[in-house]
Amino acid sequence: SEDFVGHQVLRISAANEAQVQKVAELQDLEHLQLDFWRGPARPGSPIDVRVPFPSIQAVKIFLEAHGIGYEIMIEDVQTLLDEEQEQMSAFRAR
Amino acid sequence: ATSTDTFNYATYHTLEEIYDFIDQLVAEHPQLVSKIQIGNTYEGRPIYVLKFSTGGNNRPAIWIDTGIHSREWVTQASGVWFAKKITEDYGQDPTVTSILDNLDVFLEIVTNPDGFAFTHSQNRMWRKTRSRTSGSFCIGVDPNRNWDAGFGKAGASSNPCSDTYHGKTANSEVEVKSIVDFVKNHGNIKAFISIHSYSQLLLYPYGYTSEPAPDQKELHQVAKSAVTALASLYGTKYQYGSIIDTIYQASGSTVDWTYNQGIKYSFTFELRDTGRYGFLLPASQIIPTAQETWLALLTIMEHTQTHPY
Repeated sequence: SEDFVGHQVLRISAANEAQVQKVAELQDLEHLQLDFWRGPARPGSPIDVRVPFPSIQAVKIFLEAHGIGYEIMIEDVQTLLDEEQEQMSAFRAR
Repeated sequence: ATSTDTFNYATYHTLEEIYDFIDQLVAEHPQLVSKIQIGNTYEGRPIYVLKFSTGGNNRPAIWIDTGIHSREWVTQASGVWFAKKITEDYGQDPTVTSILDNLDVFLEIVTNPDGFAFTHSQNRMWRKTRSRTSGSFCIGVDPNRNWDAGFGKAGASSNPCSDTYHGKTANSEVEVKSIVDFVKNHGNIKAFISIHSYSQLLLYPYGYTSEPAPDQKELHQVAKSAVTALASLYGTKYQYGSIIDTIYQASGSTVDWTYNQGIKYSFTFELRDTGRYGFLLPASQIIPTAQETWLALLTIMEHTQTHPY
């Protein structure tokens, strides 16, 4: 199974069109392996992106360098997935 | 589960468990529910649609699908709950009874079975189909960019490695083509509702163009009524509007195609969560999500029944 240990989901708040465009540039950087859960659309519309652990620092530095606000929506994706699996297993066992 | 009464609707299930549930529901309600196989997936799995019908010949119909994006697990789980709800409410609830006495309902619970199986076995975050693209090592097509409505325009990717890859041609995905053939052959589908997660939206065409749909005014009113009904249960707030105005440009999407086929009441939902769990909505929220969504579905279905065209 694919491992999502250390992956975070960031909720990015682009305040203006220029910031939206900056975030859109991230989409083209394939080496970062970003997974946009909600893509860049317009200012004020939240952008959610799953960031693999090795890319977290680069993405956060990029956002901070351009003054783009963000918060961590999911601290560790794998932790949530483990909980999900445990819950499913528990119901099956029952 | 030994019956659909003991089935656990408050947990996520595998494809096999959902297919067993479908068989069980059909066995319990043979006069109301039947199972139709509309095709096979790229990897050979059967694609099933539940038909709820009280008789008649090719009655006007309502289509509901869940799970075209495989990782949106709350949608398949809600689809299971909807199926059970229909069988419970027919003959009990006057609205559901009236709808089913006049229209058929088709429900495709797992619209992307290969992708769904893959989310359970290998990659929980998988969204696309599992078809191979010649000349690329990347797998899968976004089945919500593969319809013949503005196909390949802005709002979809031509990169096979992208999560929004539109595929080589419209309907290249058998999961999409199976629905296209079914809808065309049926010829009397009056409402088409495609259910996704997340971000709490109820959307209508168009996504590929900023031109307003000819029926925009009516669709907007129906959407407003539907989200009002939805919010009446738990206060969940939805935005509504056209796809392009409310989220972003998306070409080749399901309901743009159905609308262009003449299915006026074409809607797409984005279910619960505004930024806490995203696609990883805890199972404890399955039933509340399904319950509130059901109220919106009923509003659209009832409007379809009372506004024949």
